[in-house]
Amino acid sequence: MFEARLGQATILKKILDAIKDLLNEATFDCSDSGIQLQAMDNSHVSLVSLTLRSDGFDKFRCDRNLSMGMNLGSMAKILKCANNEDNVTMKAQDNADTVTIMFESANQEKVSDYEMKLMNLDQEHLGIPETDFSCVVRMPAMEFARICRDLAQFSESVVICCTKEGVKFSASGDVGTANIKLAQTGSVDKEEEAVIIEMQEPVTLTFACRYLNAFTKATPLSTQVQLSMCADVPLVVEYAIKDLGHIRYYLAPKIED
Amino acid sequence: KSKQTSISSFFKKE
Repeated sequence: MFEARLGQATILKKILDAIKDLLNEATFDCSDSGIQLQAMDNSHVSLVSLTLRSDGFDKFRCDRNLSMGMNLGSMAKILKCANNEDNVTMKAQDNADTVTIMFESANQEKVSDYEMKLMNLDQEHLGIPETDFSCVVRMPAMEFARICRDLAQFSESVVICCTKEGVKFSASGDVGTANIKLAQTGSVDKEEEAVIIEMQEPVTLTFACRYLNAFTKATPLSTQVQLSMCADVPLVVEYAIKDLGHIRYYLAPKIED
Repeated sequence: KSKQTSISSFFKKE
């Protein structure tokens, strides 16, 4: 028996919004430690890794490890039926071929449940090696989303250059060149407004704008985003999900042809 | 011109 309950459906809606542009379907691996999802996008350029810890749920029970393949479009249709403040419970029997998603209004006067067919997905699990990153940048998630949106107008690619002075995002195309520099913040009143750079070595990498923009769909989950970079390895874009876990996106770099 | 690499070339199948 698997049962996981969250106090607010809005968090699940935001998580789905953060992955559904990249993935059509995905397997949710449930164990007593929580829920994990790892999947590559269709073109195998990026990888999404979601971790939701069992202790972050209002109620969590998983008697046997369970892999639930879900069509994310179907799940989105179901979540659209929830009010943001509703409680949400996911339930499945061991070896079941369906999952039940139940919404309860705060006053318990409205209860709705939706049974969704599960899918058998061919899942290719990738081992992600530990990396000592040359640069780790923490910055406001809204600022990162704004930069990705702005630079996508100028080019398909964005160059991220990180030094100890700051981080520079550049795009160059038919219109011309765009550069956005962010310096490490001195003192800030609010932690969520800070730009913090931990640099071992300067690094310059090129990435496809459309994937960065897809990652920024996770912005409503977190006030800050963390970018981890190292020469010739995938960029890691991480959004923490408060008291519940995190979503990490890995993006393969573009290299000189 | 830069070329897009694939994520599976960096991470090994388990």
